[in-house]
Amino acid sequence: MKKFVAIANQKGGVGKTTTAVNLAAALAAAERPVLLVDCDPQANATSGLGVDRDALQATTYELLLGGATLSDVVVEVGVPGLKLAPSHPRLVGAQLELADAEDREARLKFKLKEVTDQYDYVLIDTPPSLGLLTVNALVAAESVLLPIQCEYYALEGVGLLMETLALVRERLNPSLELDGVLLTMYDGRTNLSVQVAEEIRRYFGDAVFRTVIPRNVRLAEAPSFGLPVLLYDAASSGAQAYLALAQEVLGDGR
Amino acid sequence: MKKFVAIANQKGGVGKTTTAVNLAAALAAAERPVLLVDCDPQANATSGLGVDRDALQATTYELLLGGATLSDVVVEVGVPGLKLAPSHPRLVGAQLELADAEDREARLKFKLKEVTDQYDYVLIDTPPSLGLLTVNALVAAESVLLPIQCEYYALEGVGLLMETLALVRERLNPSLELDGVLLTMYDGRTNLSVQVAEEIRRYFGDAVFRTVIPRNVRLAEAPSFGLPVLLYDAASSGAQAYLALAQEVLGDGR
Ligand SMILES: Nc1ncnc2c1ncn2[C@@H]1O[C@H](COP(=O)(O)OP(=O)(O)OP(=O)(O)O)[C@@H](O)[C@H]1O
Ligand SMILES: Nc1ncnc2c1ncn2[C@@H]1O[C@H](COP(=O)(O)OP(=O)(O)OP(=O)(O)O)[C@@H](O)[C@H]1O
Ligand SMILES: [Mg+2]
Ligand SMILES: [Mg+2]
Repeated sequence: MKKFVAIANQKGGVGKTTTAVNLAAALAAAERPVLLVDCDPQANATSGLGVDRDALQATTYELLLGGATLSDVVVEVGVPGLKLAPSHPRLVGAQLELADAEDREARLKFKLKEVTDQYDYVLIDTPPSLGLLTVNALVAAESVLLPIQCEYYALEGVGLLMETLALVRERLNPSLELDGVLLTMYDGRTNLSVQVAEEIRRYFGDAVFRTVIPRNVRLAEAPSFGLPVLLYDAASSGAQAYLALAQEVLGDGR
Repeated sequence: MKKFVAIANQKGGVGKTTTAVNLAAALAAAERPVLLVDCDPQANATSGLGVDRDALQATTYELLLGGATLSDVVVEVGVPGLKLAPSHPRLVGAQLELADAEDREARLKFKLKEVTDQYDYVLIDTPPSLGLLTVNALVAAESVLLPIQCEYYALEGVGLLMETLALVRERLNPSLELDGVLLTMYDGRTNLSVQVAEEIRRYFGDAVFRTVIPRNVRLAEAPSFGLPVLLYDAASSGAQAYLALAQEVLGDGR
């Protein structure tokens, strides 16, 4: 895995935030310091790590639009080795407010230049759209990790997603690589999951991570406690899957 | 339920498209003619009803940007009483292409003026964002139906959603009403679902539909056959729930 990784898919609810939060925590648990950047106005990664978005002075909004530096924004989140650049719903305004700016697609990339060796990985969570915030993440990233839910509508969106990546590579970030495709919410008891997973493997081949994230209610419960699943229920199948994913990205030297 | 209804929630994957397709089919089955407008570039409602988006001359894109009229766009979908204004991924460009247009928020409303008595209901499916396409739907609509998944992150997004509705009401569509809040993907076996449902009822009171949509794999399978769940598996709990919802909106005279 590259150092700067965007977690993206314009299809909604496929497990982008769940992957961002839990992979970040699993990498930190493997003693690889991680910065998680929440680039979604929904600020789910922020609350999923127990941070009260309304109590913050500076967020990703101030980073992109307000002149804040990364060190103004970054907070601790009670997980050793993991820090967060939190978001806030006011980030919704970024698309319009940045519309006329010269460097509008490269704001995040510019601000992340401040990152030095204190982090081994920088993961960026994105909203379910192909707008300016997601483009900022794809320009700042060296590679992109694509969570794909094992269901029909998510499969359908893959074409649009790959076209967008190709466009970003052509015009804005020629070195953007595909880090891998992560199968999420997999339920081996349903034909649907099995068939969709097969289809995704046929389309992406080796780019699909060997680790598959099962549907596991513990992953959905953990955010209501403001905890990554590793700290909420380490023995759960969800936690074990994200630990395995961290090992896979570290071991393969992808 | 009003005649023109937007189905919206910026949180991704909460069941907007599943509700749009299956409520539309259930209303048509109750002999109330329905037009479903797919206003999402992902075009999931379009493929969920078996329409090949790449085989179409005119879609919502041409309606909003290309001078097509509604009758140029509308297609049959093999469900008596239900017609579709299909979408296509090229609609992604609408946000930028309409950015400078004078009437950019009211394009859809203007085009839907063509609707006469041939439809009792016009349902509009929207993407998971608060951008121009969703705003167009909220301006064209008389009321909005909010699907909310019974999970933590979906609950968190309610505040942002209500703020956006208030803004649209204040500036663009003063008569926009809340049609109701629909609990989706409810799984009574998990504490998470039960707790989130309680919280949503506490926040919204009577605005929550009595009908609750259960998590039911048949709802996720049906789109891969291009069918609403009523035609795929009418006896399933998912199909029964959307039939009950149709009865509730018709019976209450909401
Ligand atoms: N493997 C899983 N098993 C069970 N529930 C899951 C799993 N992964 C995610 N969830 C739950 O499914 C919902 C959608 O996941 P999540 O919010 O992470 O997706 P997302 O792609 O970030 O959504 P959005 O498009 O809105 O940003 C959440 O309620 C989350 O808790
Ligand atoms: N009640 C349900 N039970 C089981 N699966 C469901 C249910 N409702 C929706 N689904 C499935 O969950 C996924 C998300 O639903 P859907 O695509 O309708 O949500 P959406 O809000 O339209 O998503 P988006 O934000 O991307 O537009 C789909 O794969 C769908 O088939
Ligand atoms: Mg998310
Ligand atoms: Mg949808």
